[in-house]
Amino acid sequence: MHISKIEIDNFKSFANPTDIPFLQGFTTVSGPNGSGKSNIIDSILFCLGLSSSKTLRADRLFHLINTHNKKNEASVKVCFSNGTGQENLSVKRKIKKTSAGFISNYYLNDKTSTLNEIHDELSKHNISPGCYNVMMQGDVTSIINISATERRKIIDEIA
Amino acid sequence: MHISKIEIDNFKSFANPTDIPFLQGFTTVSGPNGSGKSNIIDSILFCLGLSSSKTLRADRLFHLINTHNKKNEASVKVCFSNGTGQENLSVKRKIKKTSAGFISNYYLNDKTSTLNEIHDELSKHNISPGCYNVMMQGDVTSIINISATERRKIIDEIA
Amino acid sequence: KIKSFRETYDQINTNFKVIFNQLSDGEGRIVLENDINPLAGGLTIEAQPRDKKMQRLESMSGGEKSLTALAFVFAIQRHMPAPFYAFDEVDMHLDGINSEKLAHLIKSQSSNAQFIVVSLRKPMIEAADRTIGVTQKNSGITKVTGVRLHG
Amino acid sequence: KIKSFRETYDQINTNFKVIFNQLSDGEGRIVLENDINPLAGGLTIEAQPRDKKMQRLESMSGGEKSLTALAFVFAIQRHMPAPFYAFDEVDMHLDGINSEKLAHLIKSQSSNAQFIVVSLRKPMIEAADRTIGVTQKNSGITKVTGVRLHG
Ligand SMILES: Nc1ncnc2c1ncn2[C@@H]1O[C@H](COP(=O)(O)OP(=O)(O)OP(=O)(O)O)[C@@H](O)[C@H]1O
Ligand SMILES: Nc1ncnc2c1ncn2[C@@H]1O[C@H](COP(=O)(O)OP(=O)(O)OP(=O)(O)O)[C@@H](O)[C@H]1O
Ligand SMILES: [Mg+2]
Ligand SMILES: [Mg+2]
Repeated sequence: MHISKIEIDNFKSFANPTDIPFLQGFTTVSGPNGSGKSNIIDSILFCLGLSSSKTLRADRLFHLINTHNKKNEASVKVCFSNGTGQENLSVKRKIKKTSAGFISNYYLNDKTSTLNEIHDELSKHNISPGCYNVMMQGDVTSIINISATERRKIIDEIA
Repeated sequence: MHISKIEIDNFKSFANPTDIPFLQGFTTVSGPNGSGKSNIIDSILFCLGLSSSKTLRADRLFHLINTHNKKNEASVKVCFSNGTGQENLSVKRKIKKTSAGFISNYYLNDKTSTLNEIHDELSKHNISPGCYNVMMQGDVTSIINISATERRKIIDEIA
Repeated sequence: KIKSFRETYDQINTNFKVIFNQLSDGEGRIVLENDINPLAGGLTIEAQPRDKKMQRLESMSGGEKSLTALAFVFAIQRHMPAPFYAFDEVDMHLDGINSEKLAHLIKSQSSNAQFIVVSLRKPMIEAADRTIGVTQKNSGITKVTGVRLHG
Repeated sequence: KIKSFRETYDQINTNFKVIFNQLSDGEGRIVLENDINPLAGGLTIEAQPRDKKMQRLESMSGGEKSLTALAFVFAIQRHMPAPFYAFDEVDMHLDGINSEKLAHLIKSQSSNAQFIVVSLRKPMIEAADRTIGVTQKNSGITKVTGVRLHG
């Protein structure tokens, strides 16, 4: 299984709906400073509910909505494929600004879902906040800088 | 005025007494990972009393003493020159492990001195902990990540 | 509970020794602070890059910390593979030689898992199967400029 | 007290505008949260790299934060020059173009102050007057391998 496509709409610096295809194997993402590379990684963490808004460099969730246009919603969809070309799983998350704050909706295989249901499904495939498969910019030495107890807890999660 | 020489003895990875000459202008320091580049910057901060042991990646001062030999003291001397080739100022700091802990001695122009006296002399030349002229590894974005009040305090110090 | 913890710890430790040696030519291992009752203590890492004595984790350099941390992540991956890995500039502290070593390790692992790696450094970009370019030509809107295939 | 604060702030702000534009082709300024009573509020930075809208500091990228921070440091330097500057891998987040811009700025400033810059990146090393090499050939002891002069 691997990520076959990410559909980003109005999330951070992606003002226009953007589909990014991915293949198996080893892909690098490159471009000038400030061009939006880390925002792609942030979009995966946001969509799969693997991190809080604070770690996405946004104080509040609505800072994740693109500021270049008046639309007050943003969404990210991550599609997985199991190598045969067929899509076998997709997760989508949408946030919308409302007068009372904002709403966050999750979709599993295009049907309304909850974060818990999505986390259950993802952990069947070994995708969980604790398995360190996503490393944000500047985070690489964090495993060394955390306390010995927190480091042990990584093994607790996996066991 | 500029740094004309740094004499490092048994400090961190400098097990052998080492004299490093410096010229005016633009000098880069380069070498493989773990070879001792940041330890040179640490030696300046240590000698001039510009930072605590914690920021020098040492929990206690004695972690700054080289672990490759049995000597239980370390020293760093920073010499300044004013362009005519003459040395016009030097600061030295020595730490020694004792049964009761360790002693830290400061020398200004080779005469026993105190940290306060050295700070007074250095601030005459605009060298002080608050003027951001030394940036440790990973610190470059710290001015952006600190609070707005802390950032204003930088101007307070200079005014 | 303790039994399954110990099994997991043993496997990850075995993996870590192999991978740390591959990345930094040295000896490394992960160590329980309390061997009798693991859950009462923490987990530390003893790492000894080539030719050096055992170092305290805190006094390691930026590059040494990066390689040690990555060896730990790959040791977990071998034990419990995730379908994809997304790394954002994990090579930023590495010198030329270590960047190449890491790029080759990722390349060799990429046959069992997908790797999406943001990088500005040549060794990483040249080792990859393909590069996705991003840019913000006009007024701060990100565009994906296409995929360049390698070799 | 407030008078001398305001004078210092005005001068550093003027410097910042010039240097930020030099480094990132954009508009930037340092702003007092409380203009009437500066010591009751903090200091923030508004930065707008070329062609972009004004950004929140927190949402900036690693490279943008580095350039903005360095522009602030140089703005202070112009106002209150220190005899030496020691920078440890301040170019680690920068892409090729921005590394060159920073290297040229340091080069131009190095006629009024001494710069000692630890770097692994080519643009910085090539712009310098000389490079001091360090190595740990045997058992973890740092040796300075000499000074290579440039052009
Ligand atoms: N909600 C938003 N609306 C518009 N732009 C945004 C939003 N949030 C962040 N940005 C912009 O996105 C850009 C940052 O993108 P990102 O951090 O992905 O850059 P990067 O390519 O990783 O750069 P670097 O190489 O410096 O790390 C910034 O210029 C930031 O201001
Ligand atoms: N007291 C000590 N005795 C002996 N070696 C020490 C001591 N303190 C630190 N070291 C060693 O010095 C080395 C680190 O040096 P330093 O941080 O200067 O590397 P660096 O050249 O900056 O590398 P990088 O490019 O990865 O940042 C480490 O290997 C560390 O273990
Ligand atoms: Mg980035
Ligand atoms: Mg270093």
